[in-house]
Amino acid sequence: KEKHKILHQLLQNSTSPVDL
Amino acid sequence: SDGETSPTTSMAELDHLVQVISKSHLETCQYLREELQQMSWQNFLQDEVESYQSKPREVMWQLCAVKITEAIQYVVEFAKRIDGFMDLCQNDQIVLLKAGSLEVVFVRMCRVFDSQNNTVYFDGKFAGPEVFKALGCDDLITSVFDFAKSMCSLHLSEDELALFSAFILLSADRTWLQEKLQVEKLQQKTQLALQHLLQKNQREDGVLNKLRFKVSALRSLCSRHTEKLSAFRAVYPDIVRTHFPPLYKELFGA
Repeated sequence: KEKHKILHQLLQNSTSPVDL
Repeated sequence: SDGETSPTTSMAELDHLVQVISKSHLETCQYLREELQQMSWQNFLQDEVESYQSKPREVMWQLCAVKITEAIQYVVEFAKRIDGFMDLCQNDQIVLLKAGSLEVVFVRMCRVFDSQNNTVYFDGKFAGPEVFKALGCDDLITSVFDFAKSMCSLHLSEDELALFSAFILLSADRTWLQEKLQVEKLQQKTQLALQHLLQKNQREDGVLNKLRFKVSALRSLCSRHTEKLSAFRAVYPDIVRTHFPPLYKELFGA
């Protein structure tokens, strides 16, 4: 999990393209 | 059913899938068609080209890594909005994104590619392959431009591009998948939806076959990108470690 910390975060976040 | 669909997938279901995936694509495509039209397709001037060419290799690599990472963030958002993707186990979500996100960036590149001038939108203007000379990857850059040109020649609609992108992301033959069958089902459904859309759009039969060839071309481009990155990292390990975007390093094992 540590190895893909950012990907995990991106997958869990409810971001919208505007937030990117 | 017209014989093309499986007994378990109705036409209404395929139409729905097309709608959902197209909407996800439009919401996450980084540049809308209207925005692209306003970009005025301005090319870099000769002195600007020379300024990119005279950048140190590591600076140009870092700039490109940043641009690729930005584009990939939109692809991650696209993936999250594909029906069923978030129901996959987290290992498989990561595996599919690690293997497929750059491929989708290359697919999406045809939206910001000017075939007539052989230029791509990069860092605010349209750039020809010579702009990327400082990277020291002329062969890869030429292949990426050739790929974009051949994608453009298919004149895919946004809907078709969306479905093809989803099909690429949901590749069930990626190594290290834990629930391969689950991914296979999603990919098959996406392929049916793409076929259904192509028929509906009255595209000639050859388009699907041409797209099938693109799958192997994309894999080759991505493995060559990995090779180039390894070669670069061997010379500039500290630059990669300290200056490259963390997401880029996670995805490409840098």
